[in-house]
Amino acid sequence: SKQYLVIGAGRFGSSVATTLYELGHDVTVVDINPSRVQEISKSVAHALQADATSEAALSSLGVREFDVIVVAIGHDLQSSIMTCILLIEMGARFVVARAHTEMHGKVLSKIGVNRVVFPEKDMGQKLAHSLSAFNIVDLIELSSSSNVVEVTAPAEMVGRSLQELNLRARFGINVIALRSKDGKTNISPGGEDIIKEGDLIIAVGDNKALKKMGWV
Amino acid sequence: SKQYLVIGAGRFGSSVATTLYELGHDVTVVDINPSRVQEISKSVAHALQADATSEAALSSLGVREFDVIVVAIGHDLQSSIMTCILLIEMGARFVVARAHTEMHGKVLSKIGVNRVVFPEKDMGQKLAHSLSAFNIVDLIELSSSSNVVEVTAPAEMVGRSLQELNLRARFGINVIALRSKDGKTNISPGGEDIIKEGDLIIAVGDNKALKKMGWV
Ligand SMILES: Nc1ncnc2c1ncn2[C@@H]1O[C@H](COP(=O)(O)OP(=O)(O)OP(=O)(O)O)[C@@H](O)[C@H]1O
Ligand SMILES: Nc1ncnc2c1ncn2[C@@H]1O[C@H](COP(=O)(O)OP(=O)(O)OP(=O)(O)O)[C@@H](O)[C@H]1O
Repeated sequence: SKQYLVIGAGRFGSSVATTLYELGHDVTVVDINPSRVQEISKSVAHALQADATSEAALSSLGVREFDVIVVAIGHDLQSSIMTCILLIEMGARFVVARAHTEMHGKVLSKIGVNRVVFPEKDMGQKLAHSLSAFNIVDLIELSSSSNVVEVTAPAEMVGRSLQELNLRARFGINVIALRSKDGKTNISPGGEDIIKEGDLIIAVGDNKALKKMGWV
Repeated sequence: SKQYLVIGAGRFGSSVATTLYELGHDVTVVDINPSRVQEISKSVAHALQADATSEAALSSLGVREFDVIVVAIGHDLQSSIMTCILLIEMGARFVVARAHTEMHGKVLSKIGVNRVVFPEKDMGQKLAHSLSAFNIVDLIELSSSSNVVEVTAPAEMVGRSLQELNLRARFGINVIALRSKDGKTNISPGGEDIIKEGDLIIAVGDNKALKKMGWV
């Protein structure tokens, strides 16, 4: 399991942090606002109050120890950019930052942020697609209540082909990738691909279906 | 094509509106702020300045004419709730509202909003899952650049089974549902299901893959 740092415990940051923690990872959250630190401390391993634009505060955190750092500071563009610059200068391995506008996103990419996300813009697009496509009620259900999961292949699936297992028809689960023990990833595997022991199954499905499988 | 009304042209509302418009729908956007109306008018059919909490303004819009109304007002909880109450009283057919907090969401559901969305919370969960699952770079690519599309079955696919077509292995496209001409929806179809003439194929895929198919 990996070590994650989330800076900024607004709705987006809190959601990233608590979900990662529920997935079994070691999550540290930093926020400048003590009441937000208090709130998030109920849902993650470590919550600390600090100003992420302070080089001293960041260096004491041990920025290089984390596999991924998520900068979820929202409206304060300057703080967001400054925090990212500091993290990158301190040797952060992988930085994901949430951007407020296209311009903000461009600046973040230019300073070396590895991945920029636009939560409101992306969800707006997803909602529009689901409202546009078929029976509105069905597809809104599907697109906002589905998840991507990664599970070790259960014993009863090992040695069987995806076609044989027919997870889609039987459980409404879509296998989008298989990753073997030696780390090779097979994206969009075909029906004839066989599940091997130690394979990680990466699947998309409705939350209810995933719960039934015990996969979420 | 359907008629959509989007109230509130922040980042979320603008994204919903412009995406729906790009998908070929008739989109009207309302915002109380004239500069936001100006900005969004470049990207949609109709943009109007109005206060959505005003019964007079809403009634002149012809609330019942719209297939779907999206209330994308952000921080102002009172305006969001009041707007939804007015819309429902005026006979709006399907209302989707974005909620700011869990409590806000509960209130909206109770007053009869058909679908409540939590953009920051949902994107936070999606990002967490993609950061947690396999090779970070692959899956972040996949989850934020994929889309749900709905297309009429092309002639060359009619009469063939999904297994035969093997869209996943050949193109990286996942068929998540089929809807026949008579309106029956088959969610998570099996490999032996045959594509019929006039079927609508609802699929998920990477944007590059979808572009190659000419499906987006
Ligand atoms: N310099 C900083 N150091 C640490 N945390 C910060 C700093 N600046 C802002 N934050 C925190 O980042 C969090 C998110 O920022 P903000 O509230 O501006 O965004 P938001 O748009 O409301 O977030 P969301 O949309 O995720 O709810 C806040 O909890 C805030 O206290
Ligand atoms: N009563 C109202 N009538 C019409 N539009 C309104 C009303 N109140 C707010 N709005 C508009 O709703 C839009 C979105 O609201 P707001 O800016 O509070 O949310 P936001 O959190 O910044 O949005 P986003 O996260 O989508 O960027 C704004 O453009 C604002 O002008």
